[in-house]
Amino acid sequence: PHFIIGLPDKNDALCFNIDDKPGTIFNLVKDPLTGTVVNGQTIGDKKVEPGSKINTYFGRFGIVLQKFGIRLMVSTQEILVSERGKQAKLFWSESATIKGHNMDLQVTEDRSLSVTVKNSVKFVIILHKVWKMHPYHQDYLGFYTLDSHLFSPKVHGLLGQFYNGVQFEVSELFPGENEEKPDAIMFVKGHQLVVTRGWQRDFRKDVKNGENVPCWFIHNNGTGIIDGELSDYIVSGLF
Amino acid sequence: SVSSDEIEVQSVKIDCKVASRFAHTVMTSTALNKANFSQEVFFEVELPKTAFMTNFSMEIDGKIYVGEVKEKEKAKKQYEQAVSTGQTAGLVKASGRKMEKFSVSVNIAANTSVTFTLTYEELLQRGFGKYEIMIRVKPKQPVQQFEIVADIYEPQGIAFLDAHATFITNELLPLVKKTLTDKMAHISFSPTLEQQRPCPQCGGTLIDGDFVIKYDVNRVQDIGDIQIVNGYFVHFFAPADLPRLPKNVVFVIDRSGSMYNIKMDQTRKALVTILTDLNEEDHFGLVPFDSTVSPWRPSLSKATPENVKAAKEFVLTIEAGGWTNINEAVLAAVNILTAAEKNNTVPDRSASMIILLTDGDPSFGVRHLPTIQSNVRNAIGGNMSLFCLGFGNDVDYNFLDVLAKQNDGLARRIYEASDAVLQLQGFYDEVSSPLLSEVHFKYPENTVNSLTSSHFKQLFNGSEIVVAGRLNDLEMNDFPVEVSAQGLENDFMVKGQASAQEKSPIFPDQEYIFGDFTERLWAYLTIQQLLDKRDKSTAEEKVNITAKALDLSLRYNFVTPLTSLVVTKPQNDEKPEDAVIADKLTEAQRTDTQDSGPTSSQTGYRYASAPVNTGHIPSHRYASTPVHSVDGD
Repeated sequence: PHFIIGLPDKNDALCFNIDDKPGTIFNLVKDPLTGTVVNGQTIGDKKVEPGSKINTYFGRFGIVLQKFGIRLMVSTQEILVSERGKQAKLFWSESATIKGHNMDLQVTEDRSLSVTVKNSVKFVIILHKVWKMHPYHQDYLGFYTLDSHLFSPKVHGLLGQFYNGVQFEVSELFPGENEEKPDAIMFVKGHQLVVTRGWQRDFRKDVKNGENVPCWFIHNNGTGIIDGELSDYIVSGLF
Repeated sequence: SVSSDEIEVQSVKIDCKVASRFAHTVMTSTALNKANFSQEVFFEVELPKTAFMTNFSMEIDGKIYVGEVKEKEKAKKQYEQAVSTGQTAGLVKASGRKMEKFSVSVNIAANTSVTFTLTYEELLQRGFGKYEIMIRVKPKQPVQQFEIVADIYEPQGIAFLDAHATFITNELLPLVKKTLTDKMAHISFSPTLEQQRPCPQCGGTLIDGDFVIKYDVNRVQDIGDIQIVNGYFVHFFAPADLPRLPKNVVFVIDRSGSMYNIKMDQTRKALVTILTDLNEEDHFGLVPFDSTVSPWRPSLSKATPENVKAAKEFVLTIEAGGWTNINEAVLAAVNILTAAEKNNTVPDRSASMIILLTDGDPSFGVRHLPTIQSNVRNAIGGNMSLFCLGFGNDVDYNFLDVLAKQNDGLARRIYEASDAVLQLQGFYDEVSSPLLSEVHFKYPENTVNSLTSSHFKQLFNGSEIVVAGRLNDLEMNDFPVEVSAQGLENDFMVKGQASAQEKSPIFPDQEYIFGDFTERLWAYLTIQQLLDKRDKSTAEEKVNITAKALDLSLRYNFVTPLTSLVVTKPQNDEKPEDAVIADKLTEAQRTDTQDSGPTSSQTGYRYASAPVNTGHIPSHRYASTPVHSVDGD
């Protein structure tokens, strides 16, 4: 999966990829003060040509908003919602709107799920539908957090650690491996990293083609930009 | 193309991949400037005029300059200052009858290499029972690594495969390697440096001409072959073993003064052969015209041996002189066909057509072109097809093209050359055997959208109808299909079910056949049809149609008549970087008839030179609301 960290104060963005074995569950957001947890489980391609790189994507998300008694399990097949004991099962194949006690939920057929928590965060999950007979790829999901400033200062996780901003500086550009994408040195979190100026795609408006987001790309699974190591974010279950 | 011996062409590679008739060709060439001074290197390649360029790049000393497809008007505006200074030359020019030439030059520093890469795509059209891939190669000097590779994948199975080249000698023949396995074909040609030379110590190269691959696919099912891939479908329709329909054809022949001598003689010769080839079930008429219109007979004649003999004798008496009265001549032909249908003198199940041959603009009678088009359209009323042959360079091709398209036909340019007789006969052969008329394709309305044309006036023997569209639901892997038409004895009606087949990947690196090729085929076909439709629509409709075609051209990176390819290139110390523009030519712009290249009087080609921003850091567009996300691509 590719991560994009929007930094509006700097009018810039950071991005990195995370790849591990398909099936791994990562903690994306953990906010002990609001009781919010977002975990995501990866899936791989249906088939991988021998010797080629294994790409992974998120196939399931488990979301808990403890303060509001909300629990969501979103997969490429279905959406299970429970709020204070009430449960509902929704499918991507039908548009639906649920107005809950503290949460509004809107499914746009085969496209997106928007979850708005009262006086709190809003997030969007995008369904990337892939032709069923595609020999390599399968459906996968994207997760977009809006209003991330509403989390507490203690928020952490692969995405959450950036919700309160990140300080960095970038040196002059110099030619990199790809002539179209120059490199630079980034000073961040006490590290000096070689980063590359590139693009990643935001699929909220155009689920098929996405919109290019210029960003500083951090190599090696985000090493140096994420706190600790990737393995620190691996959890045993979705909830 | 090199300017001195001190430039060495190191490699030329032409890589063509075809999946279900959609061809994707990449031409790559690397040259090294061995001199200790900078030199100009030219990259000149020819591509089929039916193709759309999709990409061009130059890599110089590790730096890549990539062409960008932009809206033509915007590109023009961007560089209009340069254009206005009179720096006009063409990056794309007509070249012969089937090709257009893309050429760009760049100044290369001493001991520096340059790699040019041009990519283009086209939907191969079936004609005379085969598809043809034409690759023109003229490397000008022996090349260290020369390679033509073609991979063809046709899910219907490949019926035959042939590859030959105009420059092939007995020595080179064994180097053309062909492998054919049911659905896949691989063709390669890779002569060594020595094998490219005419003789061991000779200069020059044998490799100069056309490398042509021809093949056809197996045809079994009536419904045709429908492929569903990734939310798009394409339907290829050319059923086997259909009896031909009788045709009712009126030849409208320009005998005005400008046809005098060679053109008139070639027309007579072609007509004699064409008349000989008529079937006895066919009906025909002849309408020679200059200022006056003088039909051979007032009504259609059955193509009996006696009538054909009499017609041939008449044809030989046609002499050139006078003005050009196209309006009256075509209307006379329409009247003859209409009367025959009314009087039931032609079979119920038959195809009616007019073939107009002219070499100039209307100069007598109604001369206002839109009025002629309107008159003809109203008279024909969708009841017959009109094919227009523009003979030579003095015709208003655009006028004939629109006239034909408005009446379910097509226009063709006949080049003034010694083989004009063969060209005329060739065109006639293409349309002489209608198999079906009024062919309608029906797909469930709630299942598909963005359909390309689904009604065709005729299906001709040896050709193929292609319809493509999008599925409303990506998950949908089957849907019903219905094709109806008029056949010789009965109404042709077939119903079937289109269903996606699990297929093994053929080009795994590019995921070519499962990636977006069906979608690109759909986009290519849609753009072609929108451009055709645009030509015959009202001003109001034209705006919408143009917008749609432009949007698709930009979205799929096709260089069409609405877009331009803007290429940035390094120049010299005074002008650090320049931009040049490549446009797609329209048929009306292809006035050149010589294979040797364009003439200086050609219009429609532009060369612009202006500074461009080559900064590598993308400009920022990020929203002020922070968005943190994780997704895949």
